[in-house]
Amino acid sequence: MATVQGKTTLDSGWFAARFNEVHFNGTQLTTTNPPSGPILPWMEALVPGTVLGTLVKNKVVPDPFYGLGNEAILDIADSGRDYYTFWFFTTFHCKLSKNQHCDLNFRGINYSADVYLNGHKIVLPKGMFRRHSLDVTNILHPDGNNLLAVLVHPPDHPGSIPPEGGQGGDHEIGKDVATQYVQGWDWIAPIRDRNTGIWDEVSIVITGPVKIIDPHLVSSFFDNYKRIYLHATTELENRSSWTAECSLSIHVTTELEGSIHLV
Amino acid sequence: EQLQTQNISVPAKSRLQYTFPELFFYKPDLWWPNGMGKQSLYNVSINIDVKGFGESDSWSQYFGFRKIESHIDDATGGRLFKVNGEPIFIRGGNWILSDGLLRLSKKRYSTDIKFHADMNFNMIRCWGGGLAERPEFYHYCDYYGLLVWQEFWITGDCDGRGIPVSNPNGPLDHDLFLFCARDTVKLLRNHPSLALWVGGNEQTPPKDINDALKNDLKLHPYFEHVNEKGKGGLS
Repeated sequence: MATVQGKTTLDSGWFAARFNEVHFNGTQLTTTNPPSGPILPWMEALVPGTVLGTLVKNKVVPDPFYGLGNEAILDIADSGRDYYTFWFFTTFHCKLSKNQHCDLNFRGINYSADVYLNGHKIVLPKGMFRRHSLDVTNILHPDGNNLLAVLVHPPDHPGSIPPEGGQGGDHEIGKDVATQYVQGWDWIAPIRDRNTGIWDEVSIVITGPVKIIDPHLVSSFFDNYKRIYLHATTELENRSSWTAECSLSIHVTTELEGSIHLV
Repeated sequence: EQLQTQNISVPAKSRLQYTFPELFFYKPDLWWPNGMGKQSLYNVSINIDVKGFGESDSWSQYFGFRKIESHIDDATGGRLFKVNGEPIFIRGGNWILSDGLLRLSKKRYSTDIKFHADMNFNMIRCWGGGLAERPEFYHYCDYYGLLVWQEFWITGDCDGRGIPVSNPNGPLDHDLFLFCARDTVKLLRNHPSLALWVGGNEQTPPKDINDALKNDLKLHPYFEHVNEKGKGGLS
């Protein structure tokens, strides 16, 4: 049975483990040796979320926002980046029919990652505030059952926290394109993992041969807001090997009540 | 209220940009900030059908018709805002993020942002040392009428100030910063609550980054032309 077109969010069924406690590589994890469950070193993971969020969820560390809990958590400056370099693993079902395509989307990873899907490796470049969209059509399993592992690396310059604290710690985090409050500020203690993780939505999106990319809507106003024009632009990508004859429509409705729309 | 369909050909293995003929609306409900009126939202959906295949992809977004203008006032040095031609007294809250472990649920965003609206605020400023906020954050700002002042990831204390003085040249990889900025703009640009992009907190980014941001975010020449003739203006 083909998977229905559209978006499926991958926000459950994730496991995580510290990378140097896992004795398989990404190819093995997504082929012959997947984790069988939340058995050490693996634990249930919070995705989207951070490594520290996962450790708190599993009570490996205390909640940093209660009492002096944050003092009991090892800072990345003392532990080294490897300590907060984590594997995240999940499975998902996706079986494509002819001319369907599948994208694996990450809306935010801090800071970089190696993605393994069914044994294939894809390197995700650095940057906390960028989306990654991977065309995985040709590496999905024909039976629809797919194994996904993501090795997430912390920011390149997590920096250290001076004993007296201070705005932005030792300022090293400013060398990266990442959030900067994580080195501590006058209103917050340092975040020990610097928010490393798959911190925003993960999804798979099934489309046909042509997909819509990042539409842009703009309005212009005339005659004291009586006349208004909506300007819409979109990118379209045809991934097939033939010219696609398309019917492209835009539809603007206003919801009157519940699911009743005025057309 | 509007439906328009166009037939187009997309060559094999290619990517193109397509602009629809403009859609006309007569006196649509406008989107207003909290305290000034309703937050009227329209659902805009785009669908593409491929001959011989059927529906290939679809996209939808809640959209509000509103015009936001702002400028620095010579007398006070403060920034003055107008929405739909009406001056607005800004009552703002400063925002870093909803949770330091980035457990950013829709329910949490809804509750946090409704709280700002209940406090009679009409703007949230997303500080440059925090996040470029997520679409779910913007959705609830659209819904509850909170304008958003969104800063990029520059703070004086990490990029130019502090003891010892930090690197004033910002992040090491300027191209990466600009890539992230452009991608973030694409992610968030259709939300009616998005009022202002700001280079950073309490300072401007390094010159090359600042120039590039200003250039990329400037008004499209088409709309400058429209403004010059006094015919209308850009949202």
